[in-house]
Amino acid sequence: LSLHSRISPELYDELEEILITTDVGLETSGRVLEELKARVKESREERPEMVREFLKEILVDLLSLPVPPAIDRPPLAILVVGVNGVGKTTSIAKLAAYYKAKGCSCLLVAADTFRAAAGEQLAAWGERLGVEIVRSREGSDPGAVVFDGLAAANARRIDVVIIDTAGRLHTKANLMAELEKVYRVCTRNLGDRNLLTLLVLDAGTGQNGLNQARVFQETVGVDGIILAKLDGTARGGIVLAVADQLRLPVVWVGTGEQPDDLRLFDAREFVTALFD
Amino acid sequence: NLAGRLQETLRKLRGKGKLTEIDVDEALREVKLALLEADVNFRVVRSFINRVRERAIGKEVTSSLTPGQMVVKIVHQELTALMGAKEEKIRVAPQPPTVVLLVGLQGSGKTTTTAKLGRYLKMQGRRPMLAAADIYRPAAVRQLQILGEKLELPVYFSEGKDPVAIAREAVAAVKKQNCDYLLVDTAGRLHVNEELMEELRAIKEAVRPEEILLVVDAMTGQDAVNVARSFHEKLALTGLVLTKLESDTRGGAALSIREVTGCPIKLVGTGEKLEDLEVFYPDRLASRILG
Ligand SMILES: Nc1nc2c(ncn2[C@@H]2O[C@H](COP(=O)(O)OP(=O)(O)OP(=O)(O)O)[C@@H](O)[C@H]2O)c(=O)[nH]1
Ligand SMILES: Nc1nc2c(ncn2[C@@H]2O[C@H](COP(=O)(O)OP(=O)(O)OP(=O)(O)O)[C@@H](O)[C@H]2O)c(=O)[nH]1
Ligand SMILES: [Mg+2]
Ligand SMILES: [Mg+2]
Repeated sequence: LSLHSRISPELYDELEEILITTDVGLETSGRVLEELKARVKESREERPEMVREFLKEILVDLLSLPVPPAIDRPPLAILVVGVNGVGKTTSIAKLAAYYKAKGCSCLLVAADTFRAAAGEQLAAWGERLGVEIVRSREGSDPGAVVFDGLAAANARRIDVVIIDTAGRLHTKANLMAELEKVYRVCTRNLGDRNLLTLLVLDAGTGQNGLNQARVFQETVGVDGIILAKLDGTARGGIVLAVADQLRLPVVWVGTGEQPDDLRLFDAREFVTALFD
Repeated sequence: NLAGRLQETLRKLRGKGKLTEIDVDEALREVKLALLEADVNFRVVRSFINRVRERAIGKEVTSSLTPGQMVVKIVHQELTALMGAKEEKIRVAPQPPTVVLLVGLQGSGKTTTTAKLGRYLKMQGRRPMLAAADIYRPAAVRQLQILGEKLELPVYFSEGKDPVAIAREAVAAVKKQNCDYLLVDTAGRLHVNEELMEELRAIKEAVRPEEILLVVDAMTGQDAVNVARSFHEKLALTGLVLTKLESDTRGGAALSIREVTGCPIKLVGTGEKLEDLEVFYPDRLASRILG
């Protein structure tokens, strides 16, 4: 940021540029800037450097949505969803590593029965992490695999069962209908488990991420977001638009391709990085 | 919505007999918002608007009988010019085999696109071979092998070898099997991972590709320019593939990448099936971006 000697329209323009260039989007940026101007006026603040601090506070507040308590309450079923290639399967491996390290028994369910080598990919992760996996042959019904997976998890009293689904565009009604069916199979076969539905968003996604979140939330009631690939140069500002307009919390952040590249979302750390 | 407002502003503008600078600024502001909402890079938008404004207050508009219409025409012209004037073909090397290298960020669609391109070339009467040079991602080689089997195309892989060796050996295999195209699938990587970017440069040096295609997810946001610029500086890209364009993303990243690298968008992915690959038409994306 350039040095400003006083609070001016240029200062606000510069802050807006930061929000736009980190994919926060026009609508949420506009609303946040209005809130910022109001707060500056109300506080009678005259120091330009304080304006930036106020903005950070507004953004941290916006992102401080309650995280679903279920993440710490096994027995748990985690359904992982999202569009193609965002990082679902890899995030599942990371989640399994996380829960296993906490002493939980885990089971993976390979409910992506469509994409080439999807089952092999998850099986490879299972083998590497020492976590069992429930699979079926390619082309079979994902709902059936989920049913088998939950039955096995409940019979063996597994603490955390994590379900991988095929990537799908939110614009494909038939695929979203398939996902809704998978979700119903989950809710009807949980036993005494909590169900957590996590949507994976790619940190490099533009405004389409908001459409994704909206449609997935309408279809399967998303509880939280995994923001993957934050180790790139994209800042993941789309989650601010998602928090602002859909009130969905970010639960996890993916920072690489290895099993330990997952951490709990920290709003303050995230907002600081937005301004780096 | 923005697209509707833009159409309305441009419609009103077309009808005006005489334009004031306020009319022009108002219209350009709507164009700017539409482009930003479509994920076009902030700085690319700014320079684009400045170019259009310069023409809009110039003689071609002020001396026109329908200045409003002229401005709208300028916007469309500048957008289409930016996207590239016409479709661009996949190159053919002077001597076979033609090597094509597919590169890009994690999850952008490289492996699927490699197979799709193989199918596309086969339908054109070519004899492509695919090379599985992603040794890192679990079951990446399997993924390409399965797709190759579906298409009845040979897939080259060599257990225990590094990606540079695999690519080099694949070229030898292509010549032996009398194939005329080699499509090399590489691991997804961050443009800021120096070691992995160096690996790509080493693959390029080893097999001298005719085409180096950056595979980009059409829903990428403002960061697209950083990614494309880095890959282009390191490798001298020859083209781009935009994937997942059948989604409702406006695809503004394509415009930004084109502006910053000058690379032509050659192909577009329009679905998950192997037949979902099309030639890129620049004017179609221009109208899509403007809503
Ligand atoms: N750098 C980085 N790469 C990641 C991260 N998460 C996933 N990836 C990579 O992104 C690519 C896609 O990951 P997948 O887990 O296969 O994505 P997916 O959503 O399951 O993909 P589909 O099932 O095909 O829809 C792989 O190369 C992963 O290694 C992350 O946090 N950082
Ligand atoms: N809807 C849609 N999905 C696509 C398209 N192209 C690829 N995909 C999907 O995107 C996901 C990722 O594709 P991959 O080919 O595995 O991507 P990749 O770039 O090879 O991934 P890494 O090797 O991990 O970097 C898969 O689910 C593909 O089926 C497309 O044009 N449209
Ligand atoms: Mg997957
Ligand atoms: Mg791949």
